[in-house]
Amino acid sequence: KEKFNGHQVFQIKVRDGEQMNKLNELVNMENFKLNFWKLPTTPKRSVDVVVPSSSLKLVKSFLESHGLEYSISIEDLQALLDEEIKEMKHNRGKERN
Amino acid sequence: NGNFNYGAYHSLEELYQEMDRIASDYPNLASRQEIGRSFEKRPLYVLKFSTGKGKRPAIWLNAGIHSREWISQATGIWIARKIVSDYGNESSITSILDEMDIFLMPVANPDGYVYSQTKNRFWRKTRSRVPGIQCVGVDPNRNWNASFSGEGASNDPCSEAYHGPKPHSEIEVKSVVDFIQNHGNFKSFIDIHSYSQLLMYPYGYTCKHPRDFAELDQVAHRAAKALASLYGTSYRVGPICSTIYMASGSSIDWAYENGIKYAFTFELRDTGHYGFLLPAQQILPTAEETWLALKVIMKHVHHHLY
Repeated sequence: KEKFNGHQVFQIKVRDGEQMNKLNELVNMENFKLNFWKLPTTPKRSVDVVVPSSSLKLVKSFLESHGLEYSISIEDLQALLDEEIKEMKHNRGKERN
Repeated sequence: NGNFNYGAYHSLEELYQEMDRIASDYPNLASRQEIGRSFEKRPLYVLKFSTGKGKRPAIWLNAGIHSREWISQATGIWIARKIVSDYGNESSITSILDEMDIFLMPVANPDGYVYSQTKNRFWRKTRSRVPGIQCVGVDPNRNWNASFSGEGASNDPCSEAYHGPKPHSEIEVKSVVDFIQNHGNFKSFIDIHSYSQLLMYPYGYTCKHPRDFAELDQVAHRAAKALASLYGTSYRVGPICSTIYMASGSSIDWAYENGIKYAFTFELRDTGHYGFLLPAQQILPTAEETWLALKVIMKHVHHHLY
């Protein structure tokens, strides 16, 4: 089972076309191993991306150096997934009872 | 019957059992049909809701084509139970089913769904493999024969938006295509995705407006208004191309180009805070509000049979 320990989800806001181009550069940086839940489309729409722990510093520094506004929408992805699995198991138990 | 928790996420097996239970509970209204097998040989099940015989005008409801969008499968199964419990008790669903059939596919990509529950929660595509290609799966919403391999789809097998080697190469897509074409009397095709709170209509492969633009836009706005009336959830409405991005080979473009006029696609909650990890406590409100929008569309289809 793939684990996402230390992974975070960033929500990135883009102001204009120039920032959109910068964000697309990030999309193409394969060594960062990013998982874009939704790809950048227009400046109006924010973008959600899963950032692995190994890339957190690099991605933050990329975003900050290009003035891209971001917030961390999920602090610990694995904790959330563990909670989801726990809840599903709990519900299965309830159904059997 | 009180045993199935609609406010929780479930395994494929549990969803399939519940589909079977709905059919058993309402034998005169619902039946579970197998329309094919997935790449990994799992059954592709559809619930048919019908009160008549023959190939009556029909509505296709499709959910879970992208496996990680768990709210769409959960909403699909809730809708199934809602349809059977409303028939005979709620006037609009009763009158629709007195004249039309509804086909509902809550898990359109079962292999991906199982994979997203056991290996990678963020899996989107099918699980098909092509000899000589390292990456697994095709985006089943780029695989339909509607400007196949055009703008907004990738020819890279490792991409999340890979269109596949040829149109309908994915057995999950082909099974639906064959079923709809053999039936020949579908009037509406509605696909359910998540997330980003959008209600869209054709086209995705071009930014040219469809010939029924005005009517589709008006129906979609009314549906979004009905949806918002329950919890204030705000949806944006428009053609796929201008509302999100260009996407060729999508299910509703195929449906529309094959004569199914009322083609819509939903992107359910939320707008990115949880994304594909929408907490289970939001399943019921999401399903309830989505149902209001679906009813507006289905009533319109019923009143405008062509």
